[in-house]
Amino acid sequence: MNVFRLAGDISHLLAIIILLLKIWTSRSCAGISGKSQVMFAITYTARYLDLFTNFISLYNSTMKIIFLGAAYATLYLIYVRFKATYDHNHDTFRVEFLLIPTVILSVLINHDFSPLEILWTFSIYLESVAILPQLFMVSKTGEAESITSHYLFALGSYRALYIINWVYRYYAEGFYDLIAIVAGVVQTVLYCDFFYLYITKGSRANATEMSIEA
Amino acid sequence: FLKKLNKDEL
Repeated sequence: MNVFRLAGDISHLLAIIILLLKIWTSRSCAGISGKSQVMFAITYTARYLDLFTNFISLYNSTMKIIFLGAAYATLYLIYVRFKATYDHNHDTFRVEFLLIPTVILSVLINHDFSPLEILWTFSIYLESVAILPQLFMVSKTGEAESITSHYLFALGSYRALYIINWVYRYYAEGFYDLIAIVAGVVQTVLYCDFFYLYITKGSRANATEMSIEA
Repeated sequence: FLKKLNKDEL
């Protein structure tokens, strides 16, 4: 473990707590893409299957349980508890365009053609594009509540911090994993437009709502 | 060349 990865995990944890709190306190999932949350739940389910077979550390197991639990709790809030506030009309991204290519790619490019490894690879590829429905929805509605933008900032920062962690691990331990690194770079690049707007939000007129040009 | 990272990352 290094400080970059710890910061990344904390940023990731912060993001999903912000999202859960936003939905629970406002009793609404307006502006939230249920499709992205489904993608994240699939990602963590495919990646954390080794939760019971491969104990790494208390921290690792605890975080996996938290991420899985929060992902499904968020799905419950969106599709069951506050279903009436789910914005079907704006959450229209065709997720099959994400799922099919990532399944194919995980079968073609992986470290080891074993079920667990292919599922892990699939989860890495899927996570890199899972935020697209949400970013698409924000661009479609033309704005994001400030709390949603904080969620996106924390979520985008998590993988950016992981990239620094991978650079550190390469020089410090000689470890690297090109699949994770390439997917992580793609994932972080997708947020760049949003990062720019989020950071310059203070200097723009409508500082209250964050508007992303389509 | 796709050297594996041990799966200790989340």
